[in-house]
Amino acid sequence: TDILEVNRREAEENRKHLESHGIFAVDILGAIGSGKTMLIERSTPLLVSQGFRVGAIAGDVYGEDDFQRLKKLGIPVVNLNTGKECHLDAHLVHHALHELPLDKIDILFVENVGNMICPTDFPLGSHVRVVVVSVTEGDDVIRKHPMIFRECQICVINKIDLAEAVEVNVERMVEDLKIISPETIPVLTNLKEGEGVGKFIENLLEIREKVL
Amino acid sequence: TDILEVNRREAEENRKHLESHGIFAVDILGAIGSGKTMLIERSTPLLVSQGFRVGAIAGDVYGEDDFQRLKKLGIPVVNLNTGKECHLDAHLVHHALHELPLDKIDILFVENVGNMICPTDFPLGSHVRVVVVSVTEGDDVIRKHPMIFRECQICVINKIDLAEAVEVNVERMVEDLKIISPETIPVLTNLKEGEGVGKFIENLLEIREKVL
Ligand SMILES: Nc1nc2c(ncn2[C@@H]2O[C@H](COP(=O)(O)OP(=O)(O)OP(=O)(O)O)[C@@H](O)[C@H]2O)c(=O)[nH]1
Ligand SMILES: Nc1nc2c(ncn2[C@@H]2O[C@H](COP(=O)(O)OP(=O)(O)OP(=O)(O)O)[C@@H](O)[C@H]2O)c(=O)[nH]1
Ligand SMILES: [Mg+2]
Ligand SMILES: [Mg+2]
Repeated sequence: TDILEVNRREAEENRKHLESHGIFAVDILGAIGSGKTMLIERSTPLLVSQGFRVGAIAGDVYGEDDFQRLKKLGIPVVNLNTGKECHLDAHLVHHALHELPLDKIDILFVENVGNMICPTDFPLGSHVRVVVVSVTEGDDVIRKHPMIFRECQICVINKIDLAEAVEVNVERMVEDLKIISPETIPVLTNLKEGEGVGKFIENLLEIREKVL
Repeated sequence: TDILEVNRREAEENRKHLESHGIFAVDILGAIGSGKTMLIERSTPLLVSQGFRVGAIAGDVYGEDDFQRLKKLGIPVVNLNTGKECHLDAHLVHHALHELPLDKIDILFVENVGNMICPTDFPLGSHVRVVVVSVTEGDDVIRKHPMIFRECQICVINKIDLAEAVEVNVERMVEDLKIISPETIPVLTNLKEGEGVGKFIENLLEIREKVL
């Protein structure tokens, strides 16, 4: 059978499972080191201060680095190692859901493996997909990977504090995004200083209103 | 049949084909935006000044950005788009070899698709594999992807000018490399200013002496 079809069915089941607990799930995608974990680290305190209970799944090929960082936030977290695969799939996420206290979570972040290609074809059952790119990857990163941007509702362009140092034109990146995927909302951030996180949360909660 | 076995056989044929023309092939791997193209852009003039004739294959999922940059170097270049795959394979490279003037090339760079996972399992037939990581990917990038470092003879740690800005400890990255793959030679670079390129070329030519 077609593995993408099997994955799509399991993703659908995950989504039903999440909705039965009133959970809004956010898939965080993007290249290696773009700032996916930092986005969760910066967003969590703001969401908690607004009364939301946050949980997370930390996906990686290997190791517990991200898992340990997210545990420090004091939220329920599960570590998911794929071993060799360059993307999470709905089956792995299904198992992780059984290890989380779903009755104590309103918003669940799922950090995918750092990769701009394969995760696109494997939806996990989340309500919204966020892709995080950093300016340090070069200003051609968006036009080189059109597929993933078309699958995501929000595109965080991170590390804007370093744009000059890598000689990258951020406006050019936003234009590329408009051409490739006009529906996707661009949010510019410097996650090291927490800049742009408010706008990210605003857009996220607007989508949550619409889907739940 | 096993696709990895088929790929291994085709890679072997590529290698024989290259050696029959006296070509030393260098596979450039690494994450998206790590500096793979820039490494070729910086290395080519130094190699040409030492009398070597250089050629290149520019691998990407989509587009001609890298191909156009390498063409500006005045060397023979072929563009290879994978369409959906997140890695080049020996079959694609086999076709590209037929489009290059092999009798006019001594050193061939093959820039792989930006990805730290899948390219590891698909050798292309080159004599040496170089992985380029940048400090902006975070200081955990090496310990998170042990497989690829064990397959590469040289590890370029690039963008060291930005280490402070991303709060990354470069010595820590070099230590991780020593633990994971003691044979792999670390070379620190700031490719924007061309720093470290001389050392990279030195190590590359030493390997070439041994294999050709
Ligand atoms: N200067 C600067 N550094 C940043 C910013 N965001 C993240 N970083 C740094 O970038 C590196 C990677 O950040 P992470 O949050 O680990 O990125 P990630 O996408 O989760 O990485 P992986 O899970 O390994 O793919 C770290 O060294 C951070 O300190 C930013 O906006 N500005
Ligand atoms: N500050 C700084 N910027 C660098 C350095 N090396 C590369 N860059 C910048 O990093 C970005 C990416 O460089 P590329 O050479 O395109 O990287 P790549 O690995 O070929 O990228 P892809 O082929 O898209 O995966 C560009 O904006 C470069 O200007 C460096 O050592 N220091
Ligand atoms: Mg992370
Ligand atoms: Mg490139």
